[in-house]
Amino acid sequence: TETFVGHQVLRIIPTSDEELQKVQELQDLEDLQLDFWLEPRGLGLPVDVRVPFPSLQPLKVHLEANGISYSIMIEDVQELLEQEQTEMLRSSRRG
Amino acid sequence: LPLSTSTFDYSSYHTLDEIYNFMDLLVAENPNLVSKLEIGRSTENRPLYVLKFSKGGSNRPAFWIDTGIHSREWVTQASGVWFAKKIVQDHENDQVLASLLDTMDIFLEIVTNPDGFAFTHTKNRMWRKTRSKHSGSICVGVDPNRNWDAGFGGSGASSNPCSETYHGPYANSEPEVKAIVDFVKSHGNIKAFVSIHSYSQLLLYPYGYTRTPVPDQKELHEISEKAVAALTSLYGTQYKYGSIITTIYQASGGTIDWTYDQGIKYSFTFELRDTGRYGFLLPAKQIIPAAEETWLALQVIMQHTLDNPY
Repeated sequence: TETFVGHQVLRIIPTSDEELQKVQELQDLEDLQLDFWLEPRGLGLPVDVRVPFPSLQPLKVHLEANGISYSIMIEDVQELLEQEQTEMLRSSRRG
Repeated sequence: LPLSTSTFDYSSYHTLDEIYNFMDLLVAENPNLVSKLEIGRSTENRPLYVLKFSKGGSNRPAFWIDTGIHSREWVTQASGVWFAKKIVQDHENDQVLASLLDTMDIFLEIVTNPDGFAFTHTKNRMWRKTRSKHSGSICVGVDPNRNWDAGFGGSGASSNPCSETYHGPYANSEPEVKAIVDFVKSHGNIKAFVSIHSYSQLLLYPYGYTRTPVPDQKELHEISEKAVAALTSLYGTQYKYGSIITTIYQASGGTIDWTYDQGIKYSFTFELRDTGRYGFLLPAKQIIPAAEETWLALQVIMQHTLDNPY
């Protein structure tokens, strides 16, 4: 089973055409292994992207270097997954 | 496994086997209303089940709902289970449902992408696509919402087999898509088609592959406005609505573009919760509220379909 320890989901809200363009270009950087949960759609619309741990630093440096602000929507994806699994187990025991 | 659909836990996520078991229980408990059809087999040879809710007659006008075409969008399959129980519970005492079922059938495909769904439970929770392997591509899977014969292969889908929006080698290459295409064509009397995704809280209508407005744009927009108002009235969840291409982005080969072009005027896509805290990992305690509010919107579409036969 694939684990997602250290993966984060960043939320980027492009506020200019230039920022939107930069974010769209991220989709072509295959080596970063980015998983766009919400793809770039338009100005003011959130872009949510799951970032594997090894790509976190390079991506954050890239965003900051281009003056693109972001927030961290999910600090650690694996932690949420484990909560989800725990909840499912609890439910099946209840059943 | 629960012994009845009354003891089934609707506020939790379930595995494929648990959902298939739920379906069998629902059919067994309601033999005069619910039946289970197998409309095809997936790439990995899993059955593609559709629940049919009918008070009788043959080939009556029908209302189609599907969930789970993108396997990681777990709140949608869970909502589909809740809808199935809701239809059974309310089919006599709910005015909209009772009058709809007097003249129409309801088809509900809860796990539209079973291979992908099983994979999210066993190997990769983030899996979105099918699990097909096409010669010449090093990656697995096709985006089943880019594989329909509506603007297929146009911009708004990827030709890269490793992309999450890979459209596949040709339209209907995915058996999960082909099964629905064949079913819709052979039935020939489906009047509304709702395909349910998550997340980002949107109610969308065609087109996604072109900027050309659909001929019925005004009517679909008005229905969307009413449906979203009903949805928001329950818990205040804010939705946007509009055509796919004007509201989110260009997407070619999409489900409801194809169904609309088949003549199914009332074609809609929902993007359920979340607003941006959990994404696809929506906590299970939000399943029922999400299903309840979505149900109110579905009832608006049902009522309009019933009141406006075509």
